[in-house]
Amino acid sequence: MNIFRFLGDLSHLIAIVILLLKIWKSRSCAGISGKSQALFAVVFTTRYLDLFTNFISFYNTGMKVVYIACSYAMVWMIYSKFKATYDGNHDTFRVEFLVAPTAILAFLVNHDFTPLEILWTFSIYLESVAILPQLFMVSKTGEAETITSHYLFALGVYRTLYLFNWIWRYQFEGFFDLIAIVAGLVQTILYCDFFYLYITKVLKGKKLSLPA
Amino acid sequence: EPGASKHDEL
Repeated sequence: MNIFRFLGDLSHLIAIVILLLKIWKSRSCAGISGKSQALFAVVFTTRYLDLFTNFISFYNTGMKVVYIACSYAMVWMIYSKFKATYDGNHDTFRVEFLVAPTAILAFLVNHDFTPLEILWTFSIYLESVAILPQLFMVSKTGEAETITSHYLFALGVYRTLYLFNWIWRYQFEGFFDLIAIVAGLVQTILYCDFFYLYITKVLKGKKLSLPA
Repeated sequence: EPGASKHDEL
């Protein structure tokens, strides 16, 4: 465990907690894409099936359980508890355009043609694009609440830190996982435009709004 | 070690 990986996991956790607290405290999930959150629940579920087959550490197991629990809590809040505030009219990204290609790719490009490994690969590919419905929603409405921006920023930082983690591991452990690295790169690139807006607008105290 | 069968990352 190096510092990049630990800070990456931490910012991932912070992102999720920010969003959970935002929804819970404001009793509203306005501006949040339920589709992205549902995709993340699928991502965690398909990736962490190794909870049943493979013990790595208490840290590893604990974080996996927390991520899964949080992702389902999020889906429950959006589609059940605070359903009335969910902005479904603006959450119109077609998720089949993400799920189908990533599923097909997971069958074609994987480390090992076994059910668990294919599901793991699928989750890596799907995670890299799962934020698109949320980014699409922001671009459609032309703005995001500041707290939603913080969430997106922390989530983007997480994968960026993982890139440094992979450089570190390659350098010092000779370890690399090409599937994770390529998908992680794609994922980070998707956040770049948002990073720019976040730094130039949100950090200067302005609400994130896109030019018309 | 390409082909990490043991995924230790989150």
